[in-house]
Amino acid sequence: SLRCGNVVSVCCKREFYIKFKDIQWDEWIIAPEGYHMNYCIGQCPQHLAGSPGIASSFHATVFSQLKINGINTATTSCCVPTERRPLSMVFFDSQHSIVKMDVPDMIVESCGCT
Amino acid sequence: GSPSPGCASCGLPSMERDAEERLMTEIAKQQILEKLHLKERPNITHTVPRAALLTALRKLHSGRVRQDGTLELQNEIPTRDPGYEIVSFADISKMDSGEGASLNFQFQQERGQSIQVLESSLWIYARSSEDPRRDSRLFARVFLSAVGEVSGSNRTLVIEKMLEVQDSNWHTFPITRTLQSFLDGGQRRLQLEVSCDEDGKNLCSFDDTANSAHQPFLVAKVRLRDDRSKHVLRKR
Repeated sequence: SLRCGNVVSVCCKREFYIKFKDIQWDEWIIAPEGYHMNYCIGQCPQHLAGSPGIASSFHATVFSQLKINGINTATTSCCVPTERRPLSMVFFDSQHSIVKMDVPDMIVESCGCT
Repeated sequence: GSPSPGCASCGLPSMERDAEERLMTEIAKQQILEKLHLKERPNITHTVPRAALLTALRKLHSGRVRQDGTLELQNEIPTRDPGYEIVSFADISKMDSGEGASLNFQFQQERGQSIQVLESSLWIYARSSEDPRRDSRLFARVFLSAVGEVSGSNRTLVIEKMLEVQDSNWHTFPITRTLQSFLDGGQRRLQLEVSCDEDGKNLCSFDDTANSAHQPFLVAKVRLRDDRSKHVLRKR
């Protein structure tokens, strides 16, 4: 997956860290102090959408070939997360109990074109 | 097909970096609340004593407590198991007889949400016997009492256990079935009474004072029951 630079053109992963203190959520989230949310951004131009490493799946590559050959041109390709990672969190709930939960799909690891 | 760097099919318009990050932060906040099964961010009106919190977290082995008191979660790969752990600290009310204490735990279940208790235990700190000539063992009993009842009346024995009290230490009492029955009954306040006295002197520490590291707590490993899969099976 490409990492975004300052100027975004092609589909890439933008690193984005959320610090709970900055959003005043540190009083109820005990750990971690923040997390790398990350997100996907950028275009999926026709000539790149089916490329290895950029296409989100084999299915996306096939569809890209259809588009290049003028079939099913109405479909558009979009830059989306292709791999995500869970995150362990410890927090206070509304009853002031402490909860430890493994939350799935919290961190975007890589992006690709649909 | 849009000339802007945003992906038009995702509906994300091209915007300044700051605005984009503000939007992402708001989306992240919504996502976190939803994933933690919370309607809104909890309003923390009173804090658990820091010492008690650190003790509970150490007991849970949830992570390493750094020297500055912050928690570093273990560098393990979190599971995709939808289960989670709850640590609930007791609100303590001393019994009139002075033999023990009544421990109150608050639980709130969303309507229609069904929780399966995988494992649960009550953690109590027992001080060592002051008289070295005394037997170092002590009988401790945990009762389930009806909410609103006078302490010592209308209560059911949940578990009794012999404690070794030569040294002050933490002791656990398994209460998985008790907690499951309580949650299945749709109640909110679990009231337990603990009796661990020696010659009328209570050796269990029930200090409700701030900064008490020995505040009793309840640990539960639970998971949400997936009623949808049951429904599909029934249909089949």
